[in-house]
Amino acid sequence: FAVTEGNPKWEKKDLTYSIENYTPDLAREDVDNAIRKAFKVWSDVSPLTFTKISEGEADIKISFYYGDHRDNSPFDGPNGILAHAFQPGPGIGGDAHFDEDEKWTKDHRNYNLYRVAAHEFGHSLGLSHSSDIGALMYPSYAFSDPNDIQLSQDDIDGIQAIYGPSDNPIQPTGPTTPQACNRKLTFDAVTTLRGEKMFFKDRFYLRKSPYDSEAEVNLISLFWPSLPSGIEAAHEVTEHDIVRFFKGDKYWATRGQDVLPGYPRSIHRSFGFPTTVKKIDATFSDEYDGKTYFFVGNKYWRYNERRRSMDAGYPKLITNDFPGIGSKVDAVVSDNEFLYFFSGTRQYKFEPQTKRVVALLKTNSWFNC
Amino acid sequence: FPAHLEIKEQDREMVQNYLEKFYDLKTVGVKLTKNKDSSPVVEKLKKMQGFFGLKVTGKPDNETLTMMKQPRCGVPDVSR
Repeated sequence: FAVTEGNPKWEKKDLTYSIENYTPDLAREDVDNAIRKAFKVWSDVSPLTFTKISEGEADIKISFYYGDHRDNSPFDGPNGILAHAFQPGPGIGGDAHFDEDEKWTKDHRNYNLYRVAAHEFGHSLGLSHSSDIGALMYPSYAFSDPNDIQLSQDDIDGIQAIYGPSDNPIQPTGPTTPQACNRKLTFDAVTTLRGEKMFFKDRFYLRKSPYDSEAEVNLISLFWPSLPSGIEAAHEVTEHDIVRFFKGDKYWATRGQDVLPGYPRSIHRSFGFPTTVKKIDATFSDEYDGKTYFFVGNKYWRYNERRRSMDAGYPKLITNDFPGIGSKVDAVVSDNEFLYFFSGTRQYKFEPQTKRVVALLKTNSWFNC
Repeated sequence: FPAHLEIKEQDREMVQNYLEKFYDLKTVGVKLTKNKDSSPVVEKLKKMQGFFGLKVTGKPDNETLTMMKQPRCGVPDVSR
């Protein structure tokens, strides 16, 4: 995180705000609600309170403007710059301005007012932009789930560096952005994707191309806005150029950056899992024999992609056919005739022909740390 | 693939504007030019690429241009 240069801050904890005008894009109560929720994001993790006033001059004044609105930072029409805010101080200090040339929404469509307002109020309170891709104070707009705005630990650390901890006896915490070289890194899912590897963790993916020595970390929603966070398993079916993503008893299919229509679908109806199977832990698809393996608890299932049915005789115990990898796995991916199983911070390089583990690795061995 | 990066005039202006707005690039006498590794534009580009976790090349490559075209907050990334 970064605080604004000179460390400007409000000297009081109880702040007021006013909504000077309303966008016609939303009902007034929707604007009120978005702004109230956006302030709550910050009051939940700091000792600050925010009260709306309609008379007198508020500390933070909220307005919607077109183009040049005489503050030396004209708006630029649709897209581009969405909003800006001023650092704490008297007069224009703390004020937040929203570009009326944008279409403001209360859902996943561009641009969600609650999401943008929460970011701008970070500036109103003295925060500058963060370079943490998972932080609310990251400067670019990336948003998919209107009900899932959560401050990252980076945002919480930032606001608490200025105003101190929350008055709540249980200190709030937030998710952290995965770091490729963190030795304690664990993954939710791993898959190949057109010759690259994609590792999934919470809202994020880590992407490793054979042509690039470093991993790219970004939000899953950047590639696939309609996929949920917390993907639990994924595999690529190279024959069809699709990747399937699993969460709970649903799955999505993607081709490149497109989520294919008609998804999510049920794993029970599509693959024939019994209803006792609630989620998939790990999966990979063997491009040579057209078999897809699903790991569920301490068992695994095998699906025939060509016949489109589950092979007979399954499920089987993981420990019988994949000895040495433990009885339960987080993720699996195939590479050069080896399978790589992920379990906690461990990674097992497994040779299917000899049915043995040939190397024990850290999960982040792929990232040249 | 082109051996040398050639960017469109439109992109050139976009890079210039972006760096002026968000990276405090001074407008007087500074223009985006080719083969000037030490120019203020290159330095600001490197700063921007580092901030966003892009490959730091000092050149307006595709990833950099894509990032610059994303909708964003109007507050500069570096202080003024």
